[in-house]
Amino acid sequence: MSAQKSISSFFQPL
Amino acid sequence: MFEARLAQGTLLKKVLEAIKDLLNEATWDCNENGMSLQAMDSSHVSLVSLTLNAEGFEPYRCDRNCSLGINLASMSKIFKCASNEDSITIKAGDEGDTITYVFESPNGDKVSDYEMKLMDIETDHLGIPDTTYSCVVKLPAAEFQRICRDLSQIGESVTICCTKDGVRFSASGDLGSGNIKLAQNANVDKEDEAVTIEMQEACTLTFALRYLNFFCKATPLSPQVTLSMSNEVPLVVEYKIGEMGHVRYYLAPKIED
Repeated sequence: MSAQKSISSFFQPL
Repeated sequence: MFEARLAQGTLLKKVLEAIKDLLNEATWDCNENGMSLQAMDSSHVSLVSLTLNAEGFEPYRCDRNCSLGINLASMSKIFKCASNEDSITIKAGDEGDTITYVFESPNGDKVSDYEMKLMDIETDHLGIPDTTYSCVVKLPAAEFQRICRDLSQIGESVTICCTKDGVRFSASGDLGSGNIKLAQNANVDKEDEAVTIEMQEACTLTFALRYLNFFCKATPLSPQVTLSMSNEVPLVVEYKIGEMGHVRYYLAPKIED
């Protein structure tokens, strides 16, 4: 099984 | 006052088709440099970043920076009322809560205008750092669309394995498995049909096909698509928008539990 990470966990809010 | 006219209105119609199934609503940020949009899909798995440079419009006027909150499904509905040959002008006043689209036929005999309500959208912009990717694959956009569609028959995810020899797309599911290998072929007669790979380091990543199929809605925008990958970071799928900009989709890789 594989899990999907949120895209926002890779980029910092501006 | 914001006003931007694009003679080749069909490009804007294609831009809308490329994002409207992934994003319900988004904010267009307008400044003197052009129009841009950044938004995550509702499940926050992917991010869309779109740029249309001011130079691509004639005329382009943006007296002060503005943010136009738009329901993209509504915008797409209205853009369907424009013919492919029409020019499209987008207008917004400084204080108004509406946006106006004007469609004009090439000989100017038919002019239509549509007004649409703007929305208040809370947007958090994410900083996307400049990244050097391990593998950058360029391939015909139609080929990538075909691969994503075909492998969706097999499984929910695709594993992309990129080496200097080529790129392999693999999927597996209850019925079995499938692999599609593309070799590098930079020497083909037509540039648009080339598959090219720039590789610093081989990489293998797995992505949800559901999202890649959404990204492939941008296929009519560009003959080629660029996939930029590094292990454990989001994939970037980029389509050029004529000479005037680009749409980039970012998708987080799937990770083993």
